[in-house]
Amino acid sequence: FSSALLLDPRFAGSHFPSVHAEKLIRQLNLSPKEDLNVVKGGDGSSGLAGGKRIAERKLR
Amino acid sequence: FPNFGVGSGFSVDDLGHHAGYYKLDHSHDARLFYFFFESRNSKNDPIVIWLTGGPGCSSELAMFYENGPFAIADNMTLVWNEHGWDKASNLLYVDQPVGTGFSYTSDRRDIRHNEDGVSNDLYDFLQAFFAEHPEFAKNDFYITGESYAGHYIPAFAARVHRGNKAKEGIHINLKGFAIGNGLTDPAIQYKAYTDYALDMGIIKQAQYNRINKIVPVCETAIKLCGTDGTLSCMASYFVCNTIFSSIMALAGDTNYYDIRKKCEGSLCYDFSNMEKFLSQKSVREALGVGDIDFVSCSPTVYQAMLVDWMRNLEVGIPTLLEDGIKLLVYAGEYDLICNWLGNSRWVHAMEWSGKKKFVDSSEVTFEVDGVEAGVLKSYGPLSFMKVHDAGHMVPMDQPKASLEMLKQWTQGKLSTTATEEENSVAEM
Repeated sequence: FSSALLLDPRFAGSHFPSVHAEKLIRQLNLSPKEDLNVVKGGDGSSGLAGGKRIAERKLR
Repeated sequence: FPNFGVGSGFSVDDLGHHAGYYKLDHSHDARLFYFFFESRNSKNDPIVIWLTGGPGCSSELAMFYENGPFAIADNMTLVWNEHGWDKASNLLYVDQPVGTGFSYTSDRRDIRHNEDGVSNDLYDFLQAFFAEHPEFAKNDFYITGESYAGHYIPAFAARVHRGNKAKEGIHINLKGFAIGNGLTDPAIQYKAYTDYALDMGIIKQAQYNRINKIVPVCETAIKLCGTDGTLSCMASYFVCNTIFSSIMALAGDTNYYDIRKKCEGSLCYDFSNMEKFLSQKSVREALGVGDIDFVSCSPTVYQAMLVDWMRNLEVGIPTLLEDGIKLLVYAGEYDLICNWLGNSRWVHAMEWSGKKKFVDSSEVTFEVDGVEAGVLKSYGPLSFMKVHDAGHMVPMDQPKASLEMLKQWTQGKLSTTATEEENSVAEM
């Protein structure tokens, strides 16, 4: 039932989640540069030191 | 924050505002970004975490446009939100799931596909957060959120409750969870679309009859999806969304987040100032995010949750109610996509010891400054509120009412202060 449905052309196109995701972004007038926040290679730029798992700063 | 028009009696030195990264325990290389705003009222106020939906949209959307401490003015300065939820709580925002907002990974295997992944990440985060802030560990703790967070929230509440029972780590003083215009029980809520659309004059009877022919197929597909289906869950997503898209094909440019409004082309709201503000060097330095991207809404995270979409998250709620954990379900009356009718129906249908008393309880009016702001039904730990003059984003449309709702609910006064009105309206 499920695989037959997924191959049915009537359910292609505008029903795909990728279309819905892009529509949501346009609805809110947003323009994210990336589809996903993924960085190249593990970098410690989030300031974690000494095995701590949280790096927090006060906003002044 | 720089660019901050302080005013209102606060010195810029110590606003009790924090931002940070948490290196996610059970991940390959993921980090969750969060904001923490200490209460403007008292340190003893409850800790409230807010989860934004999408799925895959950043918490900053709600922070700046709904219930956060401040809003963004057009000249890129911040101004206090007079009805920010940090006036009654110590407020946490987390960019989640991984890959959303400032939260990032270097390994795509960290992308989450279901509520187990999401709720475990949030539980791990809480453990680290309360280790960093032991002074807040004893405060009452509430989980809140909106839209697709109707999936995250019950799963996260159940995970916290399970961790407490198993003494897994720091005890989290979970007192309740609140879902605003959420998607929690798809079978009931998708079936309600045509009824709501007919009631609100969006479709006519003949169109209602035609579209309703899809409902049984959708219900069957959701049953097949169940709690662990994959392909069947994808199929139910396609089938059931045909109901919604059939309605929208008739609704023209109606804004389905608020049917009182229209969308201009595909533009329904303008949240672009948020991206502009967060791209400023001074702001990024203040937050300590360096040149990490900001992904306001992530299409990849959205699609990764495809298999999760049609899952029923109501199933875990009765156990929490029986253990005295409070649930508030609220919905703005003009939202179509997560409408109050579908939410009311699954709340009334829940099987728990107080079901009959809740169903038989009278509707009472929820008043703010002597004006009716909503209609409320309560019994024991369960409350349902239809919020007047609001769409999908209740804190944005009714900031004062939503802050008052949070205050009364967390203080256990929500049902007692509302005005009794003997008009027991039969549930439609």
